[in-house]
Amino acid sequence: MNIFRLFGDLSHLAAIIILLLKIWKSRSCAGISGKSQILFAIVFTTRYLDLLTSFISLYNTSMKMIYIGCSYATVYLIYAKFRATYDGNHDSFRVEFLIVPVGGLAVLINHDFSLLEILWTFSIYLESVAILPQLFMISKTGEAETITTHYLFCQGLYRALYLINWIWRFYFEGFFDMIAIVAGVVQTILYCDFFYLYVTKVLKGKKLSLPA
Amino acid sequence: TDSQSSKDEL
Repeated sequence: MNIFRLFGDLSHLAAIIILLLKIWKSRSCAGISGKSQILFAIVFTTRYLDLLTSFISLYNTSMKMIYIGCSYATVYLIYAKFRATYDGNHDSFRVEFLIVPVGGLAVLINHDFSLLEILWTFSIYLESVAILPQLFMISKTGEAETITTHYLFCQGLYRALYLINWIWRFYFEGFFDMIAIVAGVVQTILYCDFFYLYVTKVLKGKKLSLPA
Repeated sequence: TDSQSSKDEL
């Protein structure tokens, strides 16, 4: 464990908690893409099946349980409890265009052709594009609530910090996982446009609104 | 293999 991975995990945890609290407190999921949240629930489910087979550490196990629990709770709030506030018209990204290619790639390019490894690889590839429905929705509505931009910033920062963690681990431990690194680079690049808007607008107190 | 140790990451 190094400082970059720790702060990456804390940033990810913050993102998940911010979103859950935003929906719970405002009793509304306006502006939130339910499709992205379903993809994240799939990412955690397929990646953390090793909860059933191996124990790494209390930290590892508890964080995985929290991620899975919060992601399913968020999906439940969006599609069940506060479904009346769900903006289905703007959440129209075709996720099958993500899941099918990612599934195919996971079967073709992986470290080991075993079920757990292919599911893990699928989860890594899916996570790199899981935010697209949310970014697409913001481009369609042309704006995002400030709390949603903080959620997105933490979500994007987490994998950026993981990239630094992988540089650190390569340099100090001689370890690298090309699949995780390439997917992590793609994932972080997808946030660049948002990062620019976040820094130039939200951090200056303005509302994030895209030129419609 | 190297990928095993990336399983200790979240």
